[in-house]
Amino acid sequence: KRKQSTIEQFFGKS
Amino acid sequence: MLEAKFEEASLFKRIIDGFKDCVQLVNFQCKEDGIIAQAVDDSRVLLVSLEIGIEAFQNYRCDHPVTLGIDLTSLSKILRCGNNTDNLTLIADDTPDSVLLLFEDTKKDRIAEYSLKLMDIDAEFLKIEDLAYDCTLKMPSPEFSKIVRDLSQLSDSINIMITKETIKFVADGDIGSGSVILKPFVNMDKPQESINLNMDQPVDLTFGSKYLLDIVKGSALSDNVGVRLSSEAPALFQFDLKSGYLQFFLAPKFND
Repeated sequence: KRKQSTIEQFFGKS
Repeated sequence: MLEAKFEEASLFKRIIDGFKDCVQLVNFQCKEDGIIAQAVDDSRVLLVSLEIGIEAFQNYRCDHPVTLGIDLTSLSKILRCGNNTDNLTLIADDTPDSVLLLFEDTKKDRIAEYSLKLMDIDAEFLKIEDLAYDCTLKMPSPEFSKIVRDLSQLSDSINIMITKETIKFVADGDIGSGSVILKPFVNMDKPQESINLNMDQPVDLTFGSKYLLDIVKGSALSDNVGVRLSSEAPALFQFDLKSGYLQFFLAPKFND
């Protein structure tokens, strides 16, 4: 089974 | 004071239709050099980033930066009221609680005016670093849409594998499996039909089909789609406007 990552794991708050 | 006039309402309609199904509450930041918007879907997997440059407008004036908090579902209802060929002008004052949409049919001397209430949307603006991608692919958007729609019937995940000269889409689910293999090629007489690939590193990534199905709705905006893939970062799917772009950043699925 594959685990979905999220955007916040890659892009920080500006 | 903001006054942004599209020559044809259809352009703004197509832009909004390109992402209204995956995000609902969006802050449109209007500045003197154009309009930008950014929003993340509820599952925090897909980031939408829009930029509409000044050249996309018949004329554009924005004396002070203003943010328009808009519910896209409500905006779509109003955009349906205008004819595609009408001029459409967005008008707002410097501290607006609503935005005016003015549809003008220049031939029949017909004017329709709608006011949309604005919302206070608390959404942080994520900083999108300029990443070094492993692969950059440019291909016809209808072809990309068909591959996504076909393969998403077979599985809730679609795998994209790129090597030196090959682009492979694979879906493997309960009812069966499917794969589409493309090769880069140049169509001299119809360049937009070409498939261009620039591969620095091979990639083998998996994405949720439901997000790709939302992304391909941007195909109405451009003949081709730019796809930038990295094994370390969200994939970028970009539809270029005459001036500006609609970008989707999609976080991948990993083997846990």
